[in-house]
Amino acid sequence: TVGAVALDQDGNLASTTSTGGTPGKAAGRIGDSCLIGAGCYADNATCAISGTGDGELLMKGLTGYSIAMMIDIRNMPIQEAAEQVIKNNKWEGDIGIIGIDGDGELAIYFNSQRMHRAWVDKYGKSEVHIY
Amino acid sequence: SKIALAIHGGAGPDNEFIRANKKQYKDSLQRIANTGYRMLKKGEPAISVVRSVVSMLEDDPLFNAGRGSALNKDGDIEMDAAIMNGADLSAGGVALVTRARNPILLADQVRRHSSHLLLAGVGADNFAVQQHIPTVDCGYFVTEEQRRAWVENAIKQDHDPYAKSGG
Repeated sequence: TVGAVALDQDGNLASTTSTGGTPGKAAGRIGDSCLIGAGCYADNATCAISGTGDGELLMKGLTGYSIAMMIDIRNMPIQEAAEQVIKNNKWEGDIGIIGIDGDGELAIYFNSQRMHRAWVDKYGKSEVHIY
Repeated sequence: SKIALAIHGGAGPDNEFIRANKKQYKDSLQRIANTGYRMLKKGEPAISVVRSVVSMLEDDPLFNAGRGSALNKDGDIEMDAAIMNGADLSAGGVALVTRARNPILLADQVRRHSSHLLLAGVGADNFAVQQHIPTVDCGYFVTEEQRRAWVENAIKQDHDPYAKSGG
């Protein structure tokens, strides 16, 4: 799975996610990457999120939308919202997200052994990691 | 005005292929993230930047999307993708796609030129042709690494039918 989130000069947010799916999946299995609110979500009022991991968990937990709601209703910073949603998810398995809010704050969080990720923050500082 | 961008190439268990290709993964992620950031600095809208950088990731056979996609139980390619614009809450998704060279471009066609949110299977493949999205033979998507992983998985499942299917 691959994904991107961005904040542009006009203060707009956007998100994309794309995947070949889980290796060895049953024919016809659809994952979270194409479901708005699960593996892909963006709303200028809250955040842009792209998710990855065990798709069934992000679908059952509506991960992208849940993080946006934590920001909207509890006024939570995006990193804290992401950690809360992933730590409190009800099922065992791998979840990773990247997120960004209207102030350019990034959220990068995963509970798996690795997540391939790179970013350039609002200060122009870039990083790339796998583990 | 602040600009910022983040990309990912998937999360899950570590494996030998990842460890053997760490530098290639990092170089590719760094190059694509920098390209996206330069687009933002030039004033490109976030929606076209995220669409562009994910299509670059789909073109890179290292990642499980587009070329380099994982194979399903039958050894076939079925790809999913979605895009959403925070400015107007427009969104589009495609599932079980087998022909569009870049599924994310097809998802964006659903967002901009369809009254639906998600198109799947043959309908999504036909929509790619209607919208003149580049399509390829599904063999284009299959890499040696994913083929090898599929064989390994099939053998494991054969010997142990209850083995958890990959992922």
